[in-house]
This record gives sequence, structure tokens and C-alpha cells, in this order.
Amino acid sequence: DGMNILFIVVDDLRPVLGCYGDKLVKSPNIDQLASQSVVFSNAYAQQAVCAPSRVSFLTGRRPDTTRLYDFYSYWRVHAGNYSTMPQYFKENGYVTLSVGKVFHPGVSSNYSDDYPYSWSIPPFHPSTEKYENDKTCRGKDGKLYANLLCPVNVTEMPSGTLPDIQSTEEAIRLLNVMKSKKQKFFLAVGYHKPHIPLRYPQEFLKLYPLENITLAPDPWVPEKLPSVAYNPWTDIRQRDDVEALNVSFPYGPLPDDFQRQIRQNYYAAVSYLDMQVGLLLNALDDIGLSNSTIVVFTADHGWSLGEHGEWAKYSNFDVATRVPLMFYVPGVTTSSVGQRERVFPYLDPFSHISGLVPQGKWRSKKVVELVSLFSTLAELAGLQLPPTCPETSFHVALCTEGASIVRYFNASEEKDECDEPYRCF
Amino acid sequence: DEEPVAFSQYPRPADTPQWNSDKPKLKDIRIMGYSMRTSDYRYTVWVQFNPNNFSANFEDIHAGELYMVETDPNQDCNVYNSTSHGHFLKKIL
Repeated sequence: DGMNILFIVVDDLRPVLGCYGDKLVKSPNIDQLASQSVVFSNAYAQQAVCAPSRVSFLTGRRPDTTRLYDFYSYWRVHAGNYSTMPQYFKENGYVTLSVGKVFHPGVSSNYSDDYPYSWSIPPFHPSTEKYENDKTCRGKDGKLYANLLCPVNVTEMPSGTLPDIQSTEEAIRLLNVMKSKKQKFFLAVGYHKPHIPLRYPQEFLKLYPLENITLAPDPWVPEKLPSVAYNPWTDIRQRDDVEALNVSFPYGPLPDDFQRQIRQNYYAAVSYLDMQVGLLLNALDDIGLSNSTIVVFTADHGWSLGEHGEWAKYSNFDVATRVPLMFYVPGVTTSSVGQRERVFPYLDPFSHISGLVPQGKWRSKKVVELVSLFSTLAELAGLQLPPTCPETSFHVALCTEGASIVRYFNASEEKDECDEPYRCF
Repeated sequence: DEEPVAFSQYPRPADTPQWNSDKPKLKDIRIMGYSMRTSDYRYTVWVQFNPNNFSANFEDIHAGELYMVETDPNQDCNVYNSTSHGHFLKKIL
């Protein structure tokens, strides 16, 4: 009987993770997931911006078919009544649930996260999401600002919490409900961080002393870069702390010290995210669902951390389009464990000695795309594969423009050699 | 058994950066950058785009990028216009 699906999608996360070879980051929980998964090291989004990328991988269609390149149209009205991946699971007997940011909220998902088509119950949005862009960041003068860099004292935040903390709590609650009802589920959990503002519990900053943070390896605008290709990082310029720097448009540059602070805060936000993922996976163990649940971990696109003199996404560069992508499939990517055995014990980023979690057990270097997620998950769950779309498919409700990548699971190399000694047993 | 290819794209309102370059509304899109990624290279063409009928005109190329993964993994050296890669481009196309 089909496996459950836990689909974790992270907002603006590039593969700055231990299991992708990053030596600075502390991401023990995601690394632990990778060690039980097949890890794709060359996975790319169809477009490096939230709504178009999410609608693309959730419908299995490319942006030229969803005709969504911005945030302001709903594919069912504007392009075609395409079935979505959760909708397909729902039609195949799953209870489908959305927590946090899965679809991009607003017009592009009909102000409803495409409920009821995609989801069995109304999607959950953390109540504190609405404060995301408020003036909650304490400046050096003690006043509150809407900054890009925003380490906070969580107890001072509205409702004394943050959106991703609330999302983890709700996802764990739903897992318990599904277990008690013995119900097959497709649970999508969308985390907000490290999307800007980089607002996270301030203690995570201690993990990344500024003296350890360097500039990007190539922090200048390349000489032969066509001007049309360059993205002028407009959204971060509108944050109070960046605006105060009075940086020239479009090329800046930002002061070196501030560039390093952005990178420092991005890493801190990634470790905060890792903690949330760790709590969620630990609960999967506690509830006894680790042996019957496929876990997918990915992001909607990457984020430039100063490379090519750019920040944010909004370009075709690898740093903006490349995403982490891994699949944990019990009994396939890892031998099934005894009911009592833990697969994902929580690992505290503050006390965990990095390097004690081996890199992804199975790694595939194949170049793959997020548009393949729909067919890949259908195949892993044992559902009939959605048909391949014809050349023009605006009139076709169910088809996919991305082929399943399960065939690359077998082609992936087992990481028996240890190419990064500090990271392997 | 062919090596897979990944396709990305990004819209722009103009050839040079302006305030809405990062997030142009559909009606303001004039150029679309289509990227093709393989394990060996990254090839992008920025072509004229008509938002009224969603058509991209590959005859009207505004700019191009070509990065060789092995020698330039960080994509800092665009060799689209270099003669030494002319044959390579023909091969791709």
C-alpha cells in the first residue's frame, strides 16, 4: 500500500549544506537526512523566482506553459486547467495537506493555495506570517526597523514566535492526526527562511563569527556579462539597513563588511531552518512513520550571495537556479529499520560536531529539473505515471513536461569512498 | 541514455538594468533569457519576447552567455562571443 509523502520545500535555499560539501555551514539534520537519501547535486529550478518556480514544479509544467513569469496570474484561469501534484495524490486516495509556504500566496494560487483542488483541508499559514516585513528588527539605536539582517529575540516577537516555528508545530500535529487515523497522506511543509528578511532567533548568529566569513569568491560583475543578464537586487535595496547605505544603482557594490554580514546572516538562517527540519524529522521517528514515509527535501530556487556582484535570485546564474534535491525512500535509499530504531534523531546544530554525519549515501550528478518532481513522486509512490505532455498542452489537464528521475536513482554512485574525510565516519 | 539537460528561463523588461528588472510584470516583459544546462556547459540566449502572445523570437537575440563548467564553474568568463567557441556554439545549435 503506497508510502506516505513528506514534501519539504524551502524558500530561497541554495545548497549551502554540509551534504553538498559546504565547509562552513552547520546543517546536521539535513545532512543526516541526506545520509539516508539519494542526493542530486545538479538540480535546477525552471525560473529563479518564487511563484513561477512553485507553480511550475507543482503542476509539472514549464513557465512557458503555465505562462506565469511574475506573480499575477492563476494558471487555471490564465493558461490551462492543469492538475497539480498534490491534486493527483488526492485523486489517488491520499489526504493532502499544506503547511506554510508551498504555493506562493496571492493571485498565482487563487488566494487559496489552490484549495480545494490541491488540498483535502484548508492550507495552514502561520499566524505570524503577517509580521514578516514589519519593523521587528532592533537596530543599534534600540529602535525597530524593517531590515534585511534581522536576528531577533523570539520572545519579543509578535505572539512570541516565528512563522517557521509555528509551521513545524502544525506539521507535527498533523502527522499525529494522520497516524491516529491510519490515513495515507501527502504532507507539504513550506519553510520561509532563508528568504528575506533574514529574521531568525539571534542565538544562531553565534554559530558564524564574522571573522570566519569571507566575501564571495567572485564578488565583481563579470566583464563580459551582458547587461540584460544582470539582476540589480532591488528587493534588498528596499530594506531599511541596505537603504541607509545609499548604494548606487544598479551595480553598487555593497560595502565589503556588509556583504560579509549578509552571508553570515544567510548561514545563520540556514542553521535555524536545519533545526526546524530536525524537529520535524525527529517527530516522524517518534510517531513511528519513518519506515512508511518518503521524504523529499528541496527548494524553489537558489540565492546569490554576492557572486557576480549580485544578491538575491532573479537571474539564470547557477547560484540562483541550483537547488538541493534529495529523496529518502525507506527500503530503497536505505534498508528499512526496525520499528523502534530511530532514523532521524534530532541533532542540535549548537552542540553537534560537524563532520560526524556522512555525506549523502547515494549521489547523482545527473543534471535534473524541479519540473520532474511530479512524475518522480508519482513513480516512487507506485502511482500511474502522468503522461508526457504533447508539444502544446494548454488544453491537457493531466500531463507533465518533466520526466521522472527515478531512473537515475540506480545510476547514482554509492558514496563508499570518503572524499571529504572530515565529513565522513 | 542521453545526458539530461536542464532548462531555466528569466524575463527582463529591457536590455539594461532598471528598477523592475528583477520582477517585471507580464505586460512589461520584452526579453526572455533561456538557459540550457548540461554537465559540461551553460548556454543562455536572451531573445525578444512578446507578452501579448507569449512568443519568443529566437531570430532576435539580444545577448548570449556560454560558460564551460570544467574551466569556469563560477560562470565568471562568458565565452559566447569568443571565436574559439564559435564551432562549439554551432554544434550546440
